[in-house]
Amino acid sequence: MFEARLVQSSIFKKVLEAIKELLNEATFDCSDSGIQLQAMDSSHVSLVSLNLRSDGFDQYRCDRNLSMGINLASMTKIMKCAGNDDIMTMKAQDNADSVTFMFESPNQEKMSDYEMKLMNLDQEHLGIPETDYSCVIKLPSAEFARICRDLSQFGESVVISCTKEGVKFSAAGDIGSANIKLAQTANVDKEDEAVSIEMQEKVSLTFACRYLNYFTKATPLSPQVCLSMSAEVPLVVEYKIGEIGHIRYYLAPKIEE
Amino acid sequence: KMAQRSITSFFTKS
Repeated sequence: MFEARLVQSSIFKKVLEAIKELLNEATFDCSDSGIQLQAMDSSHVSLVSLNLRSDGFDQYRCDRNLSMGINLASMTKIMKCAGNDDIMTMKAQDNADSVTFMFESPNQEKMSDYEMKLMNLDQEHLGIPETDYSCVIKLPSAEFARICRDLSQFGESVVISCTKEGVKFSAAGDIGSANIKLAQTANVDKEDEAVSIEMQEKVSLTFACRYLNYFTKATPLSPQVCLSMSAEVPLVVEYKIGEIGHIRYYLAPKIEE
Repeated sequence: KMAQRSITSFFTKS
């Protein structure tokens, strides 16, 4: 049997917000080590990889590996029924064709449970090679969301160029062009507001704005986001999820035809 | 003109 209890159900709500526009359905793989999800968007341009470690849950039990195929629109309906301060428990029997979500109010005066049917999804797991990235940029997640939003007004693509001096985001289109440069922050009093760059080699890559904007739906999960880039490989956009895990988005670059 | 690559051209099925 599988049972996972999370005192802060809001974390799970935010995780769902972070994937539901990119994916229609996904398989949640539950094992002793936690809950994992890997899925591509329908155009196979990006890949989402979610990892929630079992030790990050308040209670966790998984006797046998379980793959739960879930329609994310259905799951969104159920998660809307949870209060932000509710305690959430997910429960499924071995080989079950449904999963139950239980929500308890903090004072335990209201208890609700919702059973959701599982789907059979064709699972395609992709092997993600270990990569030493040429540039690793950490910046406030709200700043990154703002940049993606602002630049998507100018064109379909954003060029991200990283040098030792800083990182530049550029877009160009019918109305003109836009450039946003961020320098490394000099003093890091507030870690959450820092911009830091680790660079081995400078990199400049072009990405679709649309997908970057989908990724920024994860902004409420973490005050910082980490961008990893190397020439001619997918960009990694990573948000930490508190003490429980992370969500990573991989985005294939655009190339000169 | 820029062309969008597919993620499957970088990551292989495991």
